[in-house]
Amino acid sequence: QSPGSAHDEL
Amino acid sequence: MNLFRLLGDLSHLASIFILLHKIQTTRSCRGISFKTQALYVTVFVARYLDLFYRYVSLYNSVMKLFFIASSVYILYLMKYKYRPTNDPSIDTFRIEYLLGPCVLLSLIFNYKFSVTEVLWSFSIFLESVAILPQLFMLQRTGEAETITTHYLAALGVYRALYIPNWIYRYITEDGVVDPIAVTAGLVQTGLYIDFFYVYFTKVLQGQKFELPA
Repeated sequence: QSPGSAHDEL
Repeated sequence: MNLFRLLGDLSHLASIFILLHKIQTTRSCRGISFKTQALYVTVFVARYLDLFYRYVSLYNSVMKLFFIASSVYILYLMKYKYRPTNDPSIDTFRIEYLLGPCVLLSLIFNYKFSVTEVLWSFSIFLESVAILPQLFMLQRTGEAETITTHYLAALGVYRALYIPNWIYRYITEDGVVDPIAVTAGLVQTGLYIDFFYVYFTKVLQGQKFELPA
């Protein structure tokens, strides 16, 4: 999983 | 994906359609800050570079492409098609005061010191303040067309809805939290508070958006 959960947000 | 984020994204989408509608129907970009729109292009390009190396979902990719394309199109409309209606003399916010600190912050706060991650952080920080030239312009002229205030309200709602989205994700995804996105997001939403106050107390009551002298 890439760091920073908001990476899958817009 | 949860309902808050979906509604937030749809509100973001709506804001762009409202802005396009305003420009096309009034055949004018009066009252719109070119600087803010240019900052949004910068934000989208810097952040959505991940289209090339990270696949999230079809929804995610389509939205990203739409946000890049529509923001560039809006710049084109302002700079070429409706150029005479764009008045740079009232769009005077110094964006170097935003860009400089955002570059610095992204170099310090990022999830990995790599080009793509620093650009991602930069885009998050820059988005949080990109509306300032627009709000500054509003403050300066003291009034706005109603349609322009709907555009700003939709943008503000989009940001506001991301906050319950993060709370929801924290609860349902086992304590997951993105400190950079959340901090910048809170700042960004905070910037709309003054605007929302006038919007709710005046525009939604059928009055014109006017700031007290």
